[in-house]
Amino acid sequence: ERIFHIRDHSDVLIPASHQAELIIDKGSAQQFLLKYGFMRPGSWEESQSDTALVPAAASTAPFDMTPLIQEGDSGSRAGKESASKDPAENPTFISALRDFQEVSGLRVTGVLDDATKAAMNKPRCGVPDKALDSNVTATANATDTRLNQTLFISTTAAGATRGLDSTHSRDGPTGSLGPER
Amino acid sequence: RKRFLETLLLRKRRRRDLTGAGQVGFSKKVLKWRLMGEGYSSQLSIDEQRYVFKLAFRMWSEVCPVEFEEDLTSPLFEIDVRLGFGTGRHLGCAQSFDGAGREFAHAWFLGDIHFDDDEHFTAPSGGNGISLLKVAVHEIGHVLGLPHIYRGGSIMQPSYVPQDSAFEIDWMDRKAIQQLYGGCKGRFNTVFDWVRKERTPYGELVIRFNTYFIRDSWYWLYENRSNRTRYGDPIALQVGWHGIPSDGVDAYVHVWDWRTDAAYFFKGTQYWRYDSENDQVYTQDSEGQRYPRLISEGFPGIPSPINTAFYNRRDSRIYFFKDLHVYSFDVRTNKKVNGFPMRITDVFPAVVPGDHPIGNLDVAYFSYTHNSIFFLKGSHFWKVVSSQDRRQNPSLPYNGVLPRKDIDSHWFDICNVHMSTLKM
Repeated sequence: ERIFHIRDHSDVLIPASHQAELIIDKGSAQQFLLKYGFMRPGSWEESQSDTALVPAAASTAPFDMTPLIQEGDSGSRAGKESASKDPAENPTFISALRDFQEVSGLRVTGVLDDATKAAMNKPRCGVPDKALDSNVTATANATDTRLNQTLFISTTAAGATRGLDSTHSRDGPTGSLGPER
Repeated sequence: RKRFLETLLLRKRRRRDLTGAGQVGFSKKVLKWRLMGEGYSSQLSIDEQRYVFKLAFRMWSEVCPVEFEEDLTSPLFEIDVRLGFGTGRHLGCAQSFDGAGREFAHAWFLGDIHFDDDEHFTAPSGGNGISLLKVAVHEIGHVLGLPHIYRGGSIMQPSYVPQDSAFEIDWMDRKAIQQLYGGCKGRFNTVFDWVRKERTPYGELVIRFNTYFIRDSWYWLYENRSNRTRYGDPIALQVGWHGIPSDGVDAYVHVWDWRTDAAYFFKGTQYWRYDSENDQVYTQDSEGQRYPRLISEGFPGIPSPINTAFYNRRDSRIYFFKDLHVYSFDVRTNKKVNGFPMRITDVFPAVVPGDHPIGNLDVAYFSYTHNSIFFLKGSHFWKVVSSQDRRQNPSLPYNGVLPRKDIDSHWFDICNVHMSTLKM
């Protein structure tokens, strides 16, 4: 039990603003799939041809930001706009959902059912489950200052993914992670 | 001064290089970590938080050749892993936390770890909530280079799995991290099977043995059945073996026949007799001998210090090894056997020419699990041909030494931890 000092526990109650938004509909599910790597940023834009920006989740994730991604927040705004078109019909969304259901040990239906929502709402780590596509590797040689550390890491994470779990593998790093600028 | 920045970058870059196993990861063997002052959690005491992280880092050290040291004083750029708690937008991080529920932490490969302080983290002994220890071990796995692994029992599963009992890093996760950093290697001072008599709850007398590896001032119990060391090992030598030199021993010999049951530790020019019943060295044994005693007194004709020794039950002799020679001592006559010392290569000939430890052995160990004698030296071992081997292949020479193998391919996960975490 969290330690409280006031009889009504008001000092440990978490204000609503500090509650994570639950995943209850397809739009938030789509954000989840994008954030954790089950959907690639590019594929999602292609199906929304009039948006050129990547959604915030992808751009602000500490592990898969590429220098080509400009402003993270605008992406999330774009994400909401795209929600107006029903992702349920989006084949990419459905296949990503099936992928998530498969790795989570759920029945693979491609439908955002309650069990899938519950799995998405579990407490979890913020690192993506899947490495994103390999052109992130090309950015590995960005300058190595702490601010750019995420760039270096995501590539390597991709490399690490590859060596250990073939179901998530993508093609390997294109070599030379050395000190080139 | 003009190239200062360049040296700065260079130093940092060298830290992130290829690991011993040729993978991209930390190339350093000892990493520094620090819980940032501006990132303390509001839920646990600072000591609790630091203790949990110390234990989490130690758990990884127990299974891979990387040690972690908490460093509260060095300049920040020398810290390899910085940890901190925050809510929403936090610690200058590009990814905000989402509040209580869902995302509870994230980490950077070869870098930092952030925890969402809106989550209800609990210390290992805490009740409900999210185990901070479990989350920390998971995130440190990311820092070291492991991705999410969808496998029941893996600590690297992305979603939190409540734990009803203490959790450990399982076999597959150990192999995953060793794929990145290689196995744990190193010399041992001695390896032995400690045999003791115990009574079952029904009063039956049973004889049990456990295998122990000693390196300098710490030791591991090796669980042969599980192919790993005991969870939580290594332990400081004086914690488990009372009265023997705390900085390590040269050899352990258990003389066990129908007349004698005596365990001895050897170090330098002296030896101690160990009272297995009371788990401490004798100051005076039942025959009135006081310990420690000089080896030359208890085993006339045997030089000291020795490299190692073992008792051979087949001929009731102790074989002492020193440099290139082996001495045989008959415990029934309490005399050195005529004809010894002899060259080790003569008494234990190589089965494959040229593949022999020659001398200066670290360990000569008779294993009850394998019913065989092993010679350990550096990071390799040589198995001595056993009677079973000769039944299968009569052409093998008596006491022949089979080709060497890596110790860590036979006895797994015997890994050092940083001295600062030894007494946890």
